[in-house]
Amino acid sequence: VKPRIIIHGGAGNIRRESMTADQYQQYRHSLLSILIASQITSTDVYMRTPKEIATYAVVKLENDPLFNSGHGAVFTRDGINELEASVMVSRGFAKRAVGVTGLRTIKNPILLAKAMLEHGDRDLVGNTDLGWAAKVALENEADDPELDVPSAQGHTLIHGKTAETLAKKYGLETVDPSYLFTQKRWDEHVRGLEKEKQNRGNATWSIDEYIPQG
Amino acid sequence: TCGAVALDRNGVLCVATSTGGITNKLTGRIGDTPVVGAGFWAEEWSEKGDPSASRAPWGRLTEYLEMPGPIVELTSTLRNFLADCLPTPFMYNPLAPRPHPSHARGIDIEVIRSTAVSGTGNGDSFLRVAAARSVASIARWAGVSASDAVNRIAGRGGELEKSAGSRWGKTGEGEGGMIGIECVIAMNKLGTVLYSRSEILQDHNCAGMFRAWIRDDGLAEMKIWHED
Repeated sequence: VKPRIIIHGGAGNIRRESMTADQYQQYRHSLLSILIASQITSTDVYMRTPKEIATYAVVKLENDPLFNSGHGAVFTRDGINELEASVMVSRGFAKRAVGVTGLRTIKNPILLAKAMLEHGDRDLVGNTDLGWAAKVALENEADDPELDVPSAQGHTLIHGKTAETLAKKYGLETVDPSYLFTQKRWDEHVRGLEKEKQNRGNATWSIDEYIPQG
Repeated sequence: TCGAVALDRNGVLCVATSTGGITNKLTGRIGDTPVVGAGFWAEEWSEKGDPSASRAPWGRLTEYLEMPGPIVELTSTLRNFLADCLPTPFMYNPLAPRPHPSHARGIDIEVIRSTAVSGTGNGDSFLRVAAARSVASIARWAGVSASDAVNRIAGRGGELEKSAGSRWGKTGEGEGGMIGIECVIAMNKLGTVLYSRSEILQDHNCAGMFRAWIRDDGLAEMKIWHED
């Protein structure tokens, strides 16, 4: 079968007339460069599995402030970033799917979902040959008692603090919440709340501009 | 939200999705992205039996079986490699062996289909209709192509839009889109791949969706609007 890849960066009230040529070129450049980088990665003998390729592409999208995830994520009503991610494979993992939610200090939530998927296989079917994530977790577990929490086991959807502790256990990069902040998203957050206060619409969507819906 | 769906040459699919959620959501609100079957789904299933009685995209399989061609015994990996070198989307592989006449009627042919989708838009609507899993279920049980199923869920007038009722276009309810990949592999009893096809899936019912993919001819394409 011919290998394939497709990526997306969000959908919503993205009107042609409200997008400037510069903005269009920014999105175009980001999407195409991330796509082509992922395509090139797929030819790398170590990155051949679709799990590696898809999560590689999403990590790049998370690091790009144009898109509503990771750096550049939207704010809740309280002005907090709460991130979510998921990964699912059609064949080869007993665990099949993982979701993580309520994350505030993880730089790349998709890597946590990926590590949980791999780790789950160790718990469900005793498969210990899981690659670097599992090995790092074992090392971290040994030398930091705080990380000696039960592993993700067969769990599929994990929220908040426990998920963040697991991320540390797997050696994933944690950041200060301020890393996720971008002025553009903050302005959208403030504008929405003000609009709602003045009864000019609700705070999560606008007919005039693209407000990320997730 | 951002997402990616990748397919490797063994037909394995992976969908990865990440998001900050809805702007000004309640703190603690959980959207569709981490919820299995709502914002993401990947599934593989087998369809046995006579594909000649099957639905539209498999019609060509019967044609393929009828085609004359030299019988050459190659290992399935090598055949796959050769098949990928030929022009797509319809891959005719003259080097593939013709199945033994007893297979000709497709009785021993197993069709393995798989699809993976990632959703983006108002997550609460995706949750209300379990959008991602519905796409795979429609493709699997209604015998239609996955791109048709994506259209029925995320296209204009699809389930997402219907779930928003009168609020569609006013509150962002029901607004969104989906991307994905479908893969079809037909094998005979010997495990010989007779036919394989993969297709990019994408549709949205709102004004636009940021997406990019590698086309059949290997070129990268980016789109925001339907009529880009």
